[in-house]
Amino acid sequence: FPAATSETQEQDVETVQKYLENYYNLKNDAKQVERQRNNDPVVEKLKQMQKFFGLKVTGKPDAETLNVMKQPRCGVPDMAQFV
Amino acid sequence: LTQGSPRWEDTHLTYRIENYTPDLSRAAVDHAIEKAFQLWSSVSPLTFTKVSESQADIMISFVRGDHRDNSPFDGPGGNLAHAFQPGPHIGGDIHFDEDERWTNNFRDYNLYRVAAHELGHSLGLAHSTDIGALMYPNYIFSGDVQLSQDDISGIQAIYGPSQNPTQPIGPQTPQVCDSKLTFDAITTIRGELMFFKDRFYMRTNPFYPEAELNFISVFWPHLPNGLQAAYEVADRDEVRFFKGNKYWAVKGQDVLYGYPKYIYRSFGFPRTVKNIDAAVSDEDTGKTYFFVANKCWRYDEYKQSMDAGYPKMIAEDFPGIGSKVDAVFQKDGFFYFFHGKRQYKFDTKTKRILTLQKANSWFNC
Repeated sequence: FPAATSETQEQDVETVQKYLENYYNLKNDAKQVERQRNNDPVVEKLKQMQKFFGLKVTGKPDAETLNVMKQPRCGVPDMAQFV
Repeated sequence: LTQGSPRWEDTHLTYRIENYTPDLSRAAVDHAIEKAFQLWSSVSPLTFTKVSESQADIMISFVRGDHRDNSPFDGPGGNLAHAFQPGPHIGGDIHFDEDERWTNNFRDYNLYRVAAHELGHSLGLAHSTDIGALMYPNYIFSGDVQLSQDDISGIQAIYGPSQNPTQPIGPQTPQVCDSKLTFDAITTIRGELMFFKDRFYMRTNPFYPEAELNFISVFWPHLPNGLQAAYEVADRDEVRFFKGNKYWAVKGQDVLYGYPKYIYRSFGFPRTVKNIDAAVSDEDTGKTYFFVANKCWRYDEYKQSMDAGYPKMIAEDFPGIGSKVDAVFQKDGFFYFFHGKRQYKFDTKTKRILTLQKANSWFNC
């Protein structure tokens, strides 16, 4: 998992994982992203999400990013089809 | 637009509300859903007809947990609702999470607001990165539900313009690094600076380089949009917001009881003054300056009365800053005056302008 800050709690890790699966297609794309650039798919997806919300694109689950992830929202993904 | 640009070929669509949440009366649910449809039909060639039986293009239901569409809901909070892109069968359908509390007011979550968003998906729109757009993914209720220009451009890109003779336009969200950015009001607040424009506030914080932009209603749901002036009385931990001939006082996020009040009664303005352009309170002297057109008044916060000899022309007390002020605040003893895209740093002791900057110089652009 990306080198998250030390105080990132266990549930924050889970929040990030679940959020990226729900709204940024993490699971389905993971293999593809890994193959292409041998990158950690979570970091890539986290950067996508941070870019979408105009946050600082760090690839790390900082407090601002976690705050956005915990806000109530629409269930339709931001980066994938919903069919 | 949704990937693949799905759209309805027929622009006359039907919808059916399959079941009702117990949180609201049936009439309130019907009304909220109907208003959401009207929002989109008013800016496009789309028309919507409510049917009570059989299959409709857009089927609307309240469900909870796993409701067999491969996208289970998650209990209270989190995921509020979802909708499917245009197409047959489940295409276009809208599901609201029954584990939420649905309301027709400020309390979470306003059904009309969420329905307007989900309907955007049913018609072919995806999420927007514009925080002022209805199609922004996160729930923000600013008190009124209106399509932003981003929403209107999106739906018209799919279905073309409305048959409305006057093309509808929507509000644009301010861009903090737009060099043409101007402000309605600016105030200090508990050591921070807050800039106001239309429905939005902007603020910087030392820990985060990007300026934050969000709806004013996030902090003060009952303040009006389009504030005209604001100032802080720091030793009372109070901020006063002005619009028209009224003003509100807040302490932190709480609007103080008994507001809004009239500026005539509280400050002694003549009735000819219809609104305040800008205001700032000098922490060192307890004198508050109000700017109205090309004049300024001075109010003594301790005596709670206007000083004699006012109003004066702005140029008498503040030479060089021009004859109109949009906004003003005090920081480190200096006054910062804003007019259009310009910002003047002014030394009230020497009555001299020290620097001239762009209005958005505080946003690290």
